[in-house]
Amino acid sequence: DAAEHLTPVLPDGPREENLQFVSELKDSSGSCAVDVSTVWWEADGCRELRVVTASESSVSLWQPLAHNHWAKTYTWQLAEIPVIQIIPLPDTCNLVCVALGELEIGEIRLLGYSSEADSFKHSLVKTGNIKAAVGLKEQRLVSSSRTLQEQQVEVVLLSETGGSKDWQTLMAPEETVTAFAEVEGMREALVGTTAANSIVVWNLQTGQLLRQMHAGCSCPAPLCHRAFSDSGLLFVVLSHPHAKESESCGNLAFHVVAFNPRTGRSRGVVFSSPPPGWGGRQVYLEGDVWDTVGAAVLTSGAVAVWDLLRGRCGAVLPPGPSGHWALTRWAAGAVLLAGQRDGTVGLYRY
Amino acid sequence: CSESDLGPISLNWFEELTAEAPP
Repeated sequence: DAAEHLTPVLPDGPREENLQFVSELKDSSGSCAVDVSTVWWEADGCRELRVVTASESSVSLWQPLAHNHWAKTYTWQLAEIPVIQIIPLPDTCNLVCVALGELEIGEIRLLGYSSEADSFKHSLVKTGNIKAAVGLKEQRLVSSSRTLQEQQVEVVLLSETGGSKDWQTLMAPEETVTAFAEVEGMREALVGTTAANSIVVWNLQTGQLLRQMHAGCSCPAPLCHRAFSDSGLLFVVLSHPHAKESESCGNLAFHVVAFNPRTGRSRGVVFSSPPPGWGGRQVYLEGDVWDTVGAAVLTSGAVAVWDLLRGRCGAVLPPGPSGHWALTRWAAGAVLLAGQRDGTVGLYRY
Repeated sequence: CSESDLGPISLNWFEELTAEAPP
């Protein structure tokens, strides 16, 4: 019913078929789902992509079976502090990183499997008043945390067995860092967004803060998802959670901004806005970016997918019969995961 | 984006900013 109302207002007609249903899994534990992700998992010489689901008190690993079925293979119980999110770690295997806390992240743990001991385990990586944490390539984790006096920005090198091998402190800006993104193709370059609407650029090897620039948008507190450098310009994909429509800031979901790191000047390049919904305006709640596509959960309970380089909404997944979508994440190979609070996760090919 | 919008562009911006930034 929702799809019927939604598709006629999409700019180029109905495009729900751009999302092809692949399979579904459902956690029947009855606990409220807080996040979903995927992880490469190697067992018995076979490496495969598995789904990870998180509730407040547990994190579960799901293995693909024949005929698009899924089986829960293990559950880590984390009863003391609630799980807030799963932190994806690119190019790692057999490791799941989770953030735990009450309103903010209080600690980060690695969940893994020890083949020597033939047992699942978890280990503490970091504690503190953590504002943002993002997994980087080559088993690195960057985080920002605050004490009363100062902010600490730190990169931890994780070991294969789930410990921390080494760390590097980055020079912290005064403003709180809310998100990080590696600059693709530049191993030592990292960007971050701040709560005061800035883009920060670091040298990961030296820890130097190279540049702090205005994010080039009046929407408050953007989050960075991807960054790449081309022809001397730094392109950053930003999202605007809970952005309200106003004269100064349109109803944006994602936004590609070009920065000249030499001058600090910026210009918005492509804007991706939520399609109008059947009940009026829809606003971006949360989302994820993979390659040149962005996916987001909107206030209507639908998931929308955009071509970020054209600013075009390419598909809309209406709320399911059992409820609204609450989470959306990309997995390798243009597979979209959409999760509901009741533990249902749908996998779609885009 | 044209160069006039964003100012002079350098392909080596990362190395240049690293050399100029406080250690």
